[in-house]
Amino acid sequence: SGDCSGDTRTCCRREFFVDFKEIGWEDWIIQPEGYHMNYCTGLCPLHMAGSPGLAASFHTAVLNLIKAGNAAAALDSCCVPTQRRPLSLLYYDRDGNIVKTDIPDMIVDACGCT
Amino acid sequence: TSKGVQCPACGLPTPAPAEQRDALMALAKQSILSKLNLPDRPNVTQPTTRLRALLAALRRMRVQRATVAPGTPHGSGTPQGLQGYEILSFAEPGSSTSRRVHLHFSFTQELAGNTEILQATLYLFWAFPGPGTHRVTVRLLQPDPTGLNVTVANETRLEVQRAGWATLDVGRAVQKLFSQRMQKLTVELEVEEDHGFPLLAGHSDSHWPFVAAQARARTRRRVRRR
Repeated sequence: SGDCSGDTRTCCRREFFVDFKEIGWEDWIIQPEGYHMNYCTGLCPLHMAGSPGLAASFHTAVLNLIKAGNAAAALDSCCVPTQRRPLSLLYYDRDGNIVKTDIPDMIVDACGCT
Repeated sequence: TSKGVQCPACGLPTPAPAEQRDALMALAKQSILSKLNLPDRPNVTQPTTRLRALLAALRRMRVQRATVAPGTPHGSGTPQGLQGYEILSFAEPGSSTSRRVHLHFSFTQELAGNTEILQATLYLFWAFPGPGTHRVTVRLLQPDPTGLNVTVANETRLEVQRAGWATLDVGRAVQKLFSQRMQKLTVELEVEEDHGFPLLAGHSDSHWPFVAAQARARTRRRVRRR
C-alpha cells in the first residue's frame, strides 16, 4: 500500500515527524534533528488480506478476491508495517558520555494488510 | 489482535487532530526512551563544552579505522536485529600529583546491565613531552564490590617519544566492569621522572582523553542462561 493522502480510507502509511527541538530534546540528542514516526492506518478490505506489501498489486488483489472464501477472515486482517528500518541516534547519556546507536525497526517504510 | 477483534489500525474512530498529535508525540518519546533503557530524558548540563572534544574524537577514530582496516565499512558489527552501541566516554579528572594522574570514566547503569562490550579503546593525547623518551605507566583500576579498595586490572608501560595520540586496548577491563554491573573505570597514569606531565597540557578540550567502546544489546537467550 502507498502513502496516505487526504481521502485515503484503505491501509496506507501516514507520515509523522517529531521535531526534537519542538519537544525540547535537542539538548541531549545530537543527531538526527527529529524522528520520522510514520505509522500504518486504514481499512483492510477482504481482497487485500494476506498479501502484506503486495496489496497494491492489481493482480494479487484480484486473485485474493477470488480466493477469499469466508468473510470472517476480514475481521482479523490488520494494516501493519511491512518494511521498517532502524533509527540512528547520537546522544548524551546520563553521565555525559556520547552514545551512537541504531534502534532497530523504528521507522516504518511501508504498510500492508496481514 | 485476537480472533474476532477488529484491528485497532482499521476500526477505531479517528481522534481530533490535536489530541492525536499529542498522543503520537507522547508515544514517540516513550518509545525512544524505552529502547534506550532510559527511565527519563538525561539532563545534560554542559554539552557544548565537549563539542570540540567530540569532533576531535570522531576524527581520530575515523583515522584509526582507516589505518587498521582500510575499506572496512563503519558500524558496530552487530548481528542484524540486535541493537548496537558506540560509546564515547570522556575522562573526568581525579586526584593528581606531579607524577601521577587519575582519570575517571563513567558508564550509565542501564547500559552496563543490558549490553555486552565487544571492544574498547583508550585514547590519550601526549602534548609536547620534550626531548628524549618519557616512560608512562598506565594502570586500569577497578573498585571491589564494597567500593573501598581498588585493584589493578591491567598495567602497561608506554614509551612516549613524540606528541600525538596514543591508543590502548582496554576491552577486557571494560568487559569485566560491565559483567559486574559496575559503572566506573579509573585509569592511573604515572611518569617516572618529575619533569612535568605530558598529558593534558593546556587542558585543551579537543585533546581530552576518552574511551571509545563498541557494545551490543544482550540477547534474551544469554540472559536466560546467566
